[in-house]
Amino acid sequence: EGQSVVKDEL
Amino acid sequence: MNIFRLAGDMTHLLSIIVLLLKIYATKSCSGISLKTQELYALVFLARYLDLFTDFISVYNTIMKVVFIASSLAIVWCMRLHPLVKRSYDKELDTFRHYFLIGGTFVLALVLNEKFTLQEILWAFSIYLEAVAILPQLVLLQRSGNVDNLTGQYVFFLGAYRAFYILNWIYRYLTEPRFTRWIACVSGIVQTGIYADFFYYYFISWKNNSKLKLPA
Repeated sequence: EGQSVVKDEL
Repeated sequence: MNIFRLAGDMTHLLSIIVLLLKIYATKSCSGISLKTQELYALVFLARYLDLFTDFISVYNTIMKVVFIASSLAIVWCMRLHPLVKRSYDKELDTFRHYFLIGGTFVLALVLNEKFTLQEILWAFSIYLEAVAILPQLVLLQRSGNVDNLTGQYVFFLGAYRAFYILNWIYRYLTEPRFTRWIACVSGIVQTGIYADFFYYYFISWKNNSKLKLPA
């Protein structure tokens, strides 16, 4: 866990 | 991807197209704050570092390239284009935007999702985007009358983040573990900064009068 959330937004 | 986010991205793209149209069609950048344009170029460069490392989708990659390229092109145009740069309101565009850069960077060092360079720069870009419009709004108040294209540019720029707030609400309701507090809170602050502009923009549209911001 702790994986930074994938930034799927612009 | 949901309709709110797509509407937000398209509105954002529209604001850039309107700005490019104004500069290209009138060969003038009067009423446009170079400082705001520089801040936006910095926002995109700091946020889209993952352009070459994380592939999300073709759409995502294309839009990132378009945003970076257009913001740099506008800064180049206002600084170096022989014809356009003459119309830059240098004496009106005096907002000390370096404070915005410093302040938001310190905030990003303190408030971020993870203390890594990429996450700190991402948070920095989110905070900086929230305040990047300030030099432009100050310039509009100083320059009194606002030409239509500039008014539309600022309006679409404010509207796009409002669509993103709807997108975050939608994702929060539909995706079990969706939390993006940094972007949400910053996006609400950003949209709030436009509130008074939206008010005067609506009044001028209702009265079909010229948009005037009180000094």
